[in-house]
Amino acid sequence: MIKLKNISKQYHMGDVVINALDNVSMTISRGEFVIIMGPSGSGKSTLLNILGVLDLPTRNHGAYLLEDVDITELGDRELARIRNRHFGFIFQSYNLFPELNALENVMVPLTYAKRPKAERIKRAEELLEMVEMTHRLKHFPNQLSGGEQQRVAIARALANKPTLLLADEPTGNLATEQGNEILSLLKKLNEQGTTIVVVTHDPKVSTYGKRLVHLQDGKIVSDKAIEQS
Amino acid sequence: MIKLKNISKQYHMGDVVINALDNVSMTISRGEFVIIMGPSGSGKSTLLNILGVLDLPTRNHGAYLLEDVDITELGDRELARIRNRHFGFIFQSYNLFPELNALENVMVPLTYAKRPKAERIKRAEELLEMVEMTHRLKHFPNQLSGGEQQRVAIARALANKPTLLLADEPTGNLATEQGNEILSLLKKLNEQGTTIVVVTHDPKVSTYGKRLVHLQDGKIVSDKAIEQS
Ligand SMILES: Nc1ncnc2c1ncn2[C@@H]1O[C@H](COP(=O)(O)OP(=O)(O)OP(=O)(O)O)[C@@H](O)[C@H]1O
Ligand SMILES: Nc1ncnc2c1ncn2[C@@H]1O[C@H](COP(=O)(O)OP(=O)(O)OP(=O)(O)O)[C@@H](O)[C@H]1O
Ligand SMILES: [Mg+2]
Ligand SMILES: [Mg+2]
Repeated sequence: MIKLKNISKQYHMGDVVINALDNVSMTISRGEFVIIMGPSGSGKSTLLNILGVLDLPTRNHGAYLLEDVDITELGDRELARIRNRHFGFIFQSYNLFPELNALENVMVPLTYAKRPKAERIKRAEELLEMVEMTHRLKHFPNQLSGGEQQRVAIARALANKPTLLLADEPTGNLATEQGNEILSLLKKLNEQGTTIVVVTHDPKVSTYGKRLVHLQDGKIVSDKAIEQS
Repeated sequence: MIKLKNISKQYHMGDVVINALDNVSMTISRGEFVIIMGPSGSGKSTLLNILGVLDLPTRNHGAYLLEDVDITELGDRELARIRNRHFGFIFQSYNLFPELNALENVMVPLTYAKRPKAERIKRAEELLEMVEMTHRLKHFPNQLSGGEQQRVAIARALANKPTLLLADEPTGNLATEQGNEILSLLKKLNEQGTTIVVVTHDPKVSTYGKRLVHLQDGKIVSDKAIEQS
């Protein structure tokens, strides 16, 4: 499904070059559940952004093949179309639209499927019920706690039934029990066919995945199947 | 040092009243290391903001005595003075100044102590070295990873050698090893006299504290000493 070949992402700060990603290659097949771990600053969010075509590798520093098409050759509109219809994102700092309330935030991705408004409202309410946020539908992001914002972001990421779900620390602001509920939900979605990539610092989260990739200083240092218990 | 008496914090959403904090009373003595846990939305960040005088209880809903002075009677300038000179904050979403780089962010609290600039730069560099961020001094917040931003926020919170340190999920974006380094640092500061209140979802973090307070639906449901191992 996805092939990253020799991807590098460089930032230039004056005359210093920072290799946020350094010659990274990996293949992700449909239906996988990949966990990405590594120290702070090792390149995890950068890798996730490139996987989700929110960002591109540095020019001439690798290829991203999505179903064998090199996406670095596609135009912005085509990238946006792929991203909006097929990918779901949960960002490290949630990234809800501050001017929309919880319900409206979850309805945004549903506009791409062009369903009638009443149907979109119903679907958004069901998603928010799934993450136990029914009691806060009309709250704006700045009227929600950290974990509540994170749960709204999770509901929004799942709205379009994405084929690829990319989650950066999806349970970082949730207590253990609530975090486990979200992870069980992700596991169920994966069993139903969604390909999932989760960045996490929590070793417990990694037990839900099927494959564990370790990053360090922008490089993949290990990439193995997880023993399913 | 701090006495909260029957504190309530209410938000009015149309005709619904949300009790973010509901009749909370607690006393914090100098040198304590208090851990606050509880489900998402239970009132932890609200409690921390009130403890740090960033927010006030709802009118006529309780008193906050700081060294026996009712701070709800003080004016904004006096509250700001106490806060800037004596308290250090690590917020749930870091809250760095986006227009200042890492070094400048850490230097901001040092302006209150009115030391010469060269001294402030040196102190800020030492703090950033303590959280292993020496390699990113000139980066702006949007050029830093989540955990790097969190570490800069920690350095900034410690800049003024605060008597009271309030930390909301201070290791939420750090890998286990890096998180443990920060917690050992907090433990050392506490042994040297800093009063510390940490909100966390991570049971491992709670092992560093001396007292554990559980919140649920805005109420304190348990408040006990932690067995030191
Ligand atoms: N400005 C506001 N208006 C209305 N409700 C609010 C506002 N701010 C917070 N709340 C509500 O108050 C409750 C407590 O919020 P708080 O941020 O203290 O929770 P928390 O325990 O820190 O949660 P988390 O673990 O998710 O960060 C939440 O249910 C939230 O929806
Ligand atoms: N815009 C930028 N300019 C310069 N350097 C950057 C920029 N964005 C990221 N970096 C650097 O690239 C490196 C990788 O960042 P990334 O956000 O991918 O790390 P991460 O593994 O997600 O870390 P964390 O666990 O702390 O979230 C970091 O060291 C960071 O300082
Ligand atoms: Mg990150
Ligand atoms: Mg909170």
